Amino acid sequence: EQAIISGVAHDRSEAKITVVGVPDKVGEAARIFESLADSGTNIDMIVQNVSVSSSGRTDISFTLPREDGHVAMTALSRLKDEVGYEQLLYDDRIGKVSLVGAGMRTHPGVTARFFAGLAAAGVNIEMISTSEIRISVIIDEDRIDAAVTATHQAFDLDTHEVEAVVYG
Amino acid sequence: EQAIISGVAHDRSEAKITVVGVPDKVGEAARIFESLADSGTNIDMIVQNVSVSSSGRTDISFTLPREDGHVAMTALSRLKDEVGYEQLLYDDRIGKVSLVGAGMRTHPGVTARFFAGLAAAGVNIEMISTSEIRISVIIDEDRIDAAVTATHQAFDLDTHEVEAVVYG
Ligand SMILES: C[C@@H](O)[C@H](N)C(=O)O
Ligand SMILES: C[C@@H](O)[C@H](N)C(=O)O
Repeated sequence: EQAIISGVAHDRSEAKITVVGVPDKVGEAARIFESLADSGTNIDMIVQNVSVSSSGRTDISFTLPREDGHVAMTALSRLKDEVGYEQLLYDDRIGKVSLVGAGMRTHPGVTARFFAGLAAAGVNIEMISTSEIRISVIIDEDRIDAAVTATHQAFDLDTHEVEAVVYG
Repeated sequence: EQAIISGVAHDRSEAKITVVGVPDKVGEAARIFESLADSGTNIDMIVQNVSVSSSGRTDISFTLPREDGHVAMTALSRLKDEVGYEQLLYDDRIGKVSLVGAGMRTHPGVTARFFAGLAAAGVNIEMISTSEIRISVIIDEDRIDAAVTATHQAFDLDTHEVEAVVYG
């Protein structure tokens, strides 16, 4: 199967919220996202990694439009006792950069090349979320242009090209 | 924009690896994925959440075919000094369940309903990774059938239906 890179997308309009120290038990994530849905906020990418510490807690982060930030934070703050998370973090100085394509699962070199390009440009990766058709990273908003340029270069993507076959 | 749920996918063939305590500095993720690419392992979903503790470290998890687990763990173990992570965790008792659709970003109630269905079935969510067209969770492999059934019920998806319009 070929991996095809169709382009680099970026988004400067988002903020991220991290619910820190959510007890890793059934129903906690549901409660959080029910509250957010009720508040009417749009949620883009959600990331939760495994709970690894002996605390039995993990963090849940998500991105959303900056204009929804206040409403989301208010809704989540009301859940503190019920959910029992440790703290809320809000960051509206983020950017999202995504490599968009297809068949990327069977071509791990694509991810490596994307991340190496970012590293060469001195861009720190704050969050990662991937699928077979999109590899997304959250970075500092001040690094968006550098990250997009680095990624175009890493894949020889002229900004006017529509598609490039990378491997096959 | 309508949110359309086209179905529930599940995968019993994967394992997950967590690189625990990766220093949150430029180039670390690149090194990890370069090593994995060189080892020939296929990588499916990658999740990294923000570094929130004062340790300046975060965890990077990914799923991969179980048959690639040994090769991946061997490759990563060689990086311990260079990357400076704290430990490697391997878990081949996982299942992936995904809600597949479109337009889910602007319908946060979809995520809430999915998670609430899992909670009602007593399924603990270990990892979350989402995009506009797919909401994926990693759970214990013994809970896959319960999770798939719960999700079909939550969205009134007969297992033979192709598509259901949920909101719009
Ligand atoms: C942390 C949170 O995802 C929890 N494991 C749940 O299932 O809701
Ligand atoms: C943790 C890891 O992703 C690191 N921030 C990097 O940019 O490589």
